[in-house]
Amino acid sequence: EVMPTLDMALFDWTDYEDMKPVDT
Amino acid sequence: PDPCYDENGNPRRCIPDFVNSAFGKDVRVSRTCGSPAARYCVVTEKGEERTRDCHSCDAGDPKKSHPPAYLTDLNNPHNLTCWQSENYVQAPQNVTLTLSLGKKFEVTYVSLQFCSPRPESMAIYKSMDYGKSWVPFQFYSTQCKKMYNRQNKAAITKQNEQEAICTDSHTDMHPLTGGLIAFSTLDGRPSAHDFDNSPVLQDWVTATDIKVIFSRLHTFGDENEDDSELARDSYFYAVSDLQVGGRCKCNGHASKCVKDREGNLVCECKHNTAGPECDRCKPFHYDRPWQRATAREANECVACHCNLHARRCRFNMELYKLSGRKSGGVCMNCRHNTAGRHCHYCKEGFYRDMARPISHRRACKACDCHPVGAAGKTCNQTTGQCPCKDGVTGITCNRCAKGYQQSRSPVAPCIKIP
Repeated sequence: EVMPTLDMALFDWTDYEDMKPVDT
Repeated sequence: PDPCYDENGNPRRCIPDFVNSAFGKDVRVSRTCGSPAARYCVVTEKGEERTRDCHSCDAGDPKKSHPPAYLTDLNNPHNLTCWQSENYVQAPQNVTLTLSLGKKFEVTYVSLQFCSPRPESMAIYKSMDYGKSWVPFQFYSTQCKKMYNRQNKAAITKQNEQEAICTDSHTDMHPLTGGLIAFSTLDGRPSAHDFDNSPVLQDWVTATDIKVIFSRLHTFGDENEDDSELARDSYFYAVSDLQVGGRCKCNGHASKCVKDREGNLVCECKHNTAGPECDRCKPFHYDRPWQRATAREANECVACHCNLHARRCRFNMELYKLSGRKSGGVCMNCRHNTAGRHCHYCKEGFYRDMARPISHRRACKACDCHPVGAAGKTCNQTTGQCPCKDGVTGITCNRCAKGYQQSRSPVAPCIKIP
């Protein structure tokens, strides 16, 4: 069973702008 | 075979040949006869009878000149060539001979063979800084106290091994020609038998230049009588051979001295040493402090251990002592993402690729921890495992664990499935 990798597009960066990786 | 290594290739102490370091060198002399041409007379004695033969000293005539080059040319007893000073240069005036050896030498003796009577007083000096400063080496005088304010034949003790002695030996006026003065630098020095372990004496015998000052002429006492001019023309200093016996100083790390690109005489350093006297370690060989070689121990310099990841290193005495005087090198600017004193582990954010040796250029791989799933960028040095947040798994923390699903929050990227 292949585990899906974390999808960066699904994350809500509101309130976490400072955590957002540059290239996202 | 290289004398600096034994038949098994192990380093061992080596020293340059013993030479007359004055041979063929230019000697700067303060007052040589012949400019202008002048009469000089040689006194010979047969019993009570003295005879005087007069000649001309003429610098312009090769057959009548007595240039400084005769001091250090080939000394052929059958055809003596003598340097000669001007006439009657009497105290307080003096005549100075200065010889540059071209580099540091460990001097064993300084000798002068005279064509004239030996001086009544003379002094030998040495320089260790190419003529900037001078240190007395030895004095000769029938009146040590008066001439040099030194006691005749003072005792040398362990406390003053670098003291220049004044002696009245070799100061007889006879023989009128052919007399020899030979100063042996270690004579009478208490630590001479243990020279290897005596930095004081090693320093004492070291010279870059030698200076001889003739301070007072012997006379028959007729220089102020009638016909004093003829008498005075019979008093001068003349030397056929100036020798400085010794070895090129290389601290036991070279078997010979050679001319470098600039024509300077330097040691051909072995044992990973460098410098004109092999008196320091060559670059990147700072794993232990430089030391002079001894009969028992070559004390070669050792390269730092940086696993091929650094070109420079420095010595750290504390580490050296802590290692039991084995290793004190510290690598500088470790490359290829390595770190540590020996560039022997991977720097933060990298981990070891165990499929390659530590000395391989790509021995360290980037951790590549997921920007959201990992709790930090530093992974385990040997496995590469990143620190994962709750519910996250994978070596780089890039997916949710079983029973978890991705959320919208970068703070808790995986939440339990209800």
